[in-house]
Amino acid sequence: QDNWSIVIHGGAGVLERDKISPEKDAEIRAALNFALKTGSDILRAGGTSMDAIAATIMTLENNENFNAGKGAVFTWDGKNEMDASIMDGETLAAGAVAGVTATKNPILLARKVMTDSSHVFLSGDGANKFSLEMGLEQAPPEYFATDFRRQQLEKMKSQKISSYDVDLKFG
Amino acid sequence: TVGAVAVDKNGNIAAGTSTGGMTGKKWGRIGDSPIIGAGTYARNDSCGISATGSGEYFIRLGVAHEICSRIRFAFSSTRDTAQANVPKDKHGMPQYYIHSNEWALDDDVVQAIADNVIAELGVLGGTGGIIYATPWGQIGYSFNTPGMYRGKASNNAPATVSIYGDE
Repeated sequence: QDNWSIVIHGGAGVLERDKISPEKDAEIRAALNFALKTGSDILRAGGTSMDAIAATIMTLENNENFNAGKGAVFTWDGKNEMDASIMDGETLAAGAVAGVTATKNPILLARKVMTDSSHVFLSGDGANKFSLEMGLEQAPPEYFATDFRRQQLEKMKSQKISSYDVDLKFG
Repeated sequence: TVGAVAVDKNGNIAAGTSTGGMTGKKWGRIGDSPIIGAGTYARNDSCGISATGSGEYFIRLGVAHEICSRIRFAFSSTRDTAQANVPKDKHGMPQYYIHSNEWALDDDVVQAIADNVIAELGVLGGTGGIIYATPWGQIGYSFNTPGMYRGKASNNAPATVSIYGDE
């Protein structure tokens, strides 16, 4: 059996040609291609689907064009609070985290919850502490924060528009 | 929000989702991304799903689990007739997910199930989309927004990435 497959997403919204510059379009396609290649290489070599999706999602978390990890959107209070989950279809094992603020790659923390705890879902300060105990790479607030996302929050507050407008109409 | 679903050479499906959530969120708001069954789900005998969009609606519908369940139920008739010949896994359960066209659901059926659940999401007022991968090799998307950053690849198809809805 040599069959393998992978599918990815980087978010949905009002993504129209006249709203995305050719340069940004190319940048995002390159990032998606890199993510696909990362996962495909693992699967082609006989790696597990768990390893493939974790590595794939990490590349997207590390790319500030996407709302995850570096480049995550801001809360009302000007912080970056991230959520992630992962599930193994063979065993139905699952792990999830919510409101984490310092783990560089939240998907790895979700996986650690799945593999190294007796729980499924950790949140907030507890999840942050678990991340430290697991020895996962940490990052300071300025790593996650980007000017583009800060401008989105400021636009939302100054124009009294909804988060729906910001997230779906403006990326 | 970002996500990935994969099927490896052993037929094992995994799904994951990661997000910063919603701009300007208050009160510790959490969407569907970290909720198993809403934004993420994987089960070897049906499918893997990762979702993106207005989380409250995905939670109410349990979108990821709903799609997987409908696929599992749709497969049941084929399963029942073929069960005697299906290899068993270590738990003694039929390995329907072994890559085999003999027991596969049609591509159109899988896509229709995903589209129907997203249509239902839209009726409730939700927007967004999902990616799916099945044990029979189908990979794809369904979304009700003008576009979705997305891509797919497999052992028998080259990698493709898309952004806009008409791609």
